[in-house]
This record gives sequence, C-alpha cells and structure tokens, in this order.
Amino acid sequence: CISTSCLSGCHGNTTCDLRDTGSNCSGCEPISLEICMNLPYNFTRFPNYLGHHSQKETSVSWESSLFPALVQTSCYKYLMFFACTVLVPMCDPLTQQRVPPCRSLCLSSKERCESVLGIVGLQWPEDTNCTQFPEEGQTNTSCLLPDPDVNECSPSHFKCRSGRCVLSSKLCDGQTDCDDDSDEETCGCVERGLWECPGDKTCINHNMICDGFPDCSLKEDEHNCSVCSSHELECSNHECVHRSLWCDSRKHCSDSSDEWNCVSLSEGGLVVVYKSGMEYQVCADGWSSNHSSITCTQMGLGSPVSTEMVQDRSLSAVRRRWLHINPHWSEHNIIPLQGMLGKRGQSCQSHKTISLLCTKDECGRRPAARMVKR
Amino acid sequence: ILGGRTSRPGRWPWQCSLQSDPSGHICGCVLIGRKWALTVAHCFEGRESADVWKVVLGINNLDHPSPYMQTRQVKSIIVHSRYNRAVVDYDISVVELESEVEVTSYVRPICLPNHGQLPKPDKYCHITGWGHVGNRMPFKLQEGEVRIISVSQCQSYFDMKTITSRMLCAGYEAGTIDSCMGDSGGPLVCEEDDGRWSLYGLTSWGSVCFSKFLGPGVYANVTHFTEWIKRQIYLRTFHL
Repeated sequence: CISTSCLSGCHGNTTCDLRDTGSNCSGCEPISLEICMNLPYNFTRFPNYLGHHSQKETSVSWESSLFPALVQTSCYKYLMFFACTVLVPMCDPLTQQRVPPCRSLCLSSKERCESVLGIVGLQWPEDTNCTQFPEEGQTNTSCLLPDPDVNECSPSHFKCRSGRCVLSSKLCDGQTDCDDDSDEETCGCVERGLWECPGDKTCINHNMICDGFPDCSLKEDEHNCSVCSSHELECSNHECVHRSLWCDSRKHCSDSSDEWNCVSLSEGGLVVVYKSGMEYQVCADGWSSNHSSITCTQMGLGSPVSTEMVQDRSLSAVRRRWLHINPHWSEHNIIPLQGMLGKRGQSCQSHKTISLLCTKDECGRRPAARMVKR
Repeated sequence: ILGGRTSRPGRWPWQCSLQSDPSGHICGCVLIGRKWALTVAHCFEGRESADVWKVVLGINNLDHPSPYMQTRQVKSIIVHSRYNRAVVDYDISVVELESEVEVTSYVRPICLPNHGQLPKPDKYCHITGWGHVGNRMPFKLQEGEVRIISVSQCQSYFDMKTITSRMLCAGYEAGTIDSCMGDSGGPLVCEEDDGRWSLYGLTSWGSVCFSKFLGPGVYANVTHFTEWIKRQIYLRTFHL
C-alpha cells in the first residue's frame, strides 16, 4: 500500500500491515514459528495480536519463550493452542483475514495461568487483553476454539507419558522433569534418533558423520569414510588424491586439505616438510630470509626471529630425505614453502638444514590507553 | 551494550565497525591481523557479497571521524561452512581486508588464544560495541565488564536453546551488563597475566536484550575456532 490505506485489491480494509504493497496484498503466509508448527491450521497473517510484524520478530519475543515455559506447569490444557492463536493468528485462506481466538479461550487461559506467573514475579502479557476477542457464536464473526484432541504440547516440547509437556532441552538432561520421570527413561542416542560416539558416548546427528568435521572426541565419526588406494591419500572430506599431488602448493582436494599442515617445526625448531605423504628436511643451500618469513606466516606463527643453518647430527640424518630450494622461485609469486622446494632425493651438499624461530606478531597491547602521570 | 559506559579513544584499538551503505554501522568486528578481522556469520545474512561492506577502525564516535580512523573495503568474507542460522551455531566469519592497515596506537590487532585455552568461569572480561544501550543506539563506543559463565549455568537460562561447545556465555543473571543488537561480531576480550589482551568471544546472541527476560549474553567461542581461523588465513594468503 503506497499510502496509509490499501488499494481496492486489499479488500478495501482501511489499514495494511507493514508488508502489504499495492501489488501484493495477500496476507496469508505459512507458519514457520517452530513452537506452533503442529496447529490445526498452517497459515497465519501479521501483525499478530501482540503487535509483532513478522514471525522473525515473534520468534525472538519474550512471549515466545514465556508461553512454552508456562505450558510445563500444566496450568491449562489448551494454553499452547491459545498462545499460538495469538502469536501466529490463523489466516482464513478464503478471506485472507485473521481469525482470532474466542474470548472464552482467552479467559480460561488467563484465569488458570495468570496466578502461576505471579508466583515467579511475572505478569500475564499485557497485549493479550481478552476483551479484544469476540464471543463465540456471534453472528458473522468467527473465532477459534480448540478441538478436544488438539496437541497440548508444541514441537519444542517432549510429551511425558503422563501427558505433561516439558521443554525438549530437558529431555535426558540428567534431571527428572516429568512427574513420572519418563523424560529420563529412554535416553540412549539411538532412542533419540542420534548416533553414539563409541569412545565418549556422546550423541551426534547422523548428518555429521563423514562430513569432514570430527565431532566425537576420538574422531570416530570421521573414520572409515572412504577407501583410498595405496598410492592415494585421504582428504579431510574423504576424497582420495594421488599422493604425488599432496603438498605440491596446488589445491586438489575440494576442501584444499591436501595443502594443510604441509610445513611444521620439530622440537628443535627444525623445518620439516610433509610432501607426497613423506617427511623431508630442507637443505639449507639457497635458503633466504624470504623463505623464513613465508614459512612462519604459513604456519600462522607470525614473523621469523632467528634462522640458523645447522648440521643435522641426529642418527636418522643419514637416511634423511632432502628437499632443495628451487633456484627459479621469484619473490613475486606468493606460494607456500612446499611449492618452492624440489629435487627430492638428491644429497645436500652442505649437509645443513634450517632451524627457525618464529614469534607472534605484536598483538593485544593498547599503548593509547596507558597510564599518564598527572 | 546495556549497563556499560562510554569508552575513551584508544582503549580498544582492535574494535572495528562493519558498515554497509546506506545503513552505516551494522555489526562490530575485531582486528586480528594487518589484513584480517573476525565477525559473526549472522551479520552477513542477506548481504553475502563482500562488495557492499567496509571496515572502519580507529574510531570512537561513529558520527565523528577521528584523525586515527582507517577505512578498508572488504576483499572477501569467509563464513564457517557449518554456520547454522536456526540455532546460531558456528556463528563466525573471517573478513579479509582489501589492503593492510597501518598499525598505530589506535589501530592494533588483538591476540588469539591458543587452541583449547578457555577463560576460567567467573573471570571478568570486557565487551565493547556501538549496539543498543537499551533505549537508543549510541554514537560513542561503549564498554562493559562481564563475568564468564559456565556452560551448564548458562544452559539453565536458555531452556529453548542448546549451548554448544562453539558458544561461550558471559554477563550476569540480572542481565545488568550485556551486549545487545548492533554489538554482534564485536569482541569479548580478557586480559592475560602478561598484560596482553586476548579475544575469547564474538558477540552472537542472547535473550531480547531490552525485554523482561534477562540472563547472560552468548558469544562465539573463539578458542574453538583458532585452528579454523589460521587455516582460512593460510588458504587465502597463498591463494589455495
């Protein structure tokens, strides 16, 4: 509606809610508010009876937390139904108009539950004044009353065997909330439709298995997710990539995990490169300060403090595999260290390797906030 | 920030304002490197393109450009691939700036905590932002001191939600000092024993801050994402 009143397409009613436009005045929209997804009607229209203008606004409102919590007290059998007729009013598909709850439903809810709120120092929501709703049976005004078999609990509740509703976050939380303790009975992962981590017995959603993100503390959910051949290595997302492509400074796994953790520092600070699935030491011949800087940067360790070319006296040095600096590397092309190395297997003339010390870039200081003597 | 106070220029040199025309300030953000900032993923809902964003640093009064102010266009936005908007889980993004900032006394990166390093419950830390103060949106950066709250205690405030290991809670039972709309993406920082400050949380969600329901604020748990953050920076730096 361009002006304050609707065009004739809006059935001439004098005010539109914020979202109506001259071109689209259909008011009904599917219900998406989780706590009201099991109603006998599926369409709603805004603004609702609390003055909210959208389901998103309603979903973060105080009332959308208050009513489900109040339902747990079993103060009134049809409280959840009433709450939803107020939060997401029914929209009649024919008239595109809201259908209010009947006044008697509002009065019954308020009479039974207002005192419970009083106990915890809360008030009945002001905007749900029952006089705004029509009496049932009045001519040419329809209003809503619950069917006897209407759901007393919302989809955000767990229904105890006794019929009581408790919030689903209380299911299997280690405390009995149902009067018959049924919320703590079948608490295995399987009963809750979840997958149980063999190690720590935590429950995770099935869609988290083999998705590249370890969720179990022992990462069992990411084990046995693919079968790579002997000359392939497994990506984090379980694709298989030929080992010769591993840590070659180009992405081959779609999640680029073949280029993760290619460079590390051993205990003694020696630079170790993991290439084609094997560990290499870097021959010091041809190493420059640029190489040190790039190496610290790619490990997220900030900047180089010191670089030493050391004789590798470890026993395994004899069998050590060497990688050599590629002399044709130019400083202008930004590639990670594993891309600057080549000529595997050749011996290292100097028999020296690189020991590197990196340090975090300056962070977390605030010189402008220093104390100034007065 | 509810219940906070106006901060002085230079007190939080890592704080930045994530802006998009014509609205101006949309969310907070945090400088973690010369070309890198962090914010939360939900700030980009409906505005996923990097072109519409810029980052403003070294500023205290949004309405009053300062001589220390630096502005950078956003080059790329990396939203966590597991960000879940329904339950606001994995609510974190890495923001790459078009060019490096100049590190000054008023523009400085914050330290990231080591992987698994969590602040102790009941430790006092600070939140900052230009978000709602309860009855208006302030021009000047606000700061507030909040207490870290254990996950189990925090869960008791939020019956309808699940507090995951990707979340961190801080504030007070009465909600007296809390973050609010417009603070999202801003820092929750704690001072370390060596006097440096580390980033432990990014303002993410909570109850409707100026409603009757009170309780703590919920922050993206930066410690959980330290490796992920470093990896995103590595992959973008080397065009992988």
